[in-house]
Amino acid sequence: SRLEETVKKTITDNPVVVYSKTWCSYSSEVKSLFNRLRVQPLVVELDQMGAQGPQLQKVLERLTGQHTVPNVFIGGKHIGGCTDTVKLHRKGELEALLAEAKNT
Amino acid sequence: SRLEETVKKTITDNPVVVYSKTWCSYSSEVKSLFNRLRVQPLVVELDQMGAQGPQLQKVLERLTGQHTVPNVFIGGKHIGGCTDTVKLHRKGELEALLAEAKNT
Ligand SMILES: N[C@@H](CCC(=O)N[C@@H](CS)C(=O)NCC(=O)O)C(=O)O
Ligand SMILES: N[C@@H](CCC(=O)N[C@@H](CS)C(=O)NCC(=O)O)C(=O)O
Ligand code: FES
Repeated sequence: SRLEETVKKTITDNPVVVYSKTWCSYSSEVKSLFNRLRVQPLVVELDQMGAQGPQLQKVLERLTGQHTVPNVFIGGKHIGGCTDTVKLHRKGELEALLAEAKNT
Repeated sequence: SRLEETVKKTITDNPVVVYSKTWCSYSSEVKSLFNRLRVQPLVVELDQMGAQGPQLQKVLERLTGQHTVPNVFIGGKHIGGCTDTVKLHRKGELEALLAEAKNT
């Protein structure tokens, strides 16, 4: 679908993408982790785009199997949610993924 | 209002009360903290009670100044949200509040 193509293009064209909801604390937590790492993700606030929000969430669920927010992509790869991203950071693996994504 | 009286009665009659939303991870986090402390809070899921949910949230905002979930009460006292409850636990103050609430 057109929306699916948009999502695929967004995650390919931007090193880090976070699909979020403005009022969700887990979404805020993952955004502030990237801030601390001096990374400027592309943030798409699903609750600020009217009817397209839920449609986008359905596309994300089809593409990733994940219907929850935050939904994080790095270097075009699906990372998962907040806990997944924080775990990678704790293991020191997030920085390598970010460095690799920046150079592509 | 009638709803305000209900909330006041609920927080007086139950040692620990958590106003929550089923799909919110911060609400789940505070519920699982109480679980780990072998405390059985009264949990009120605001998204499972139809139109009463948002009305209850307005009452909670009037009574506590807090419109967000989770909204935690111990021994009739307003504690705050997830981060507030976790902070008290880290400082070792949550157990004392819980012990005091149980005996009232
Ligand atoms: N472990 C996941 C949890 C994600 C999650 O449950 N997100 C909630 C909001 S905090 C959500 O999207 N809930 C909607 C639903 O469950 O339908 C993460 O860290 O991102
Ligand atoms: N620091 C607060 C954050 C509470 C919070 O922002 N809750 C969100 C859901 S995770 C909420 O109720 N958002 C609704 C809103 O902001 O209007 C806590 O730990 O409870
Ligand atoms: S909605 Fe509460 S943490 Fe996401």
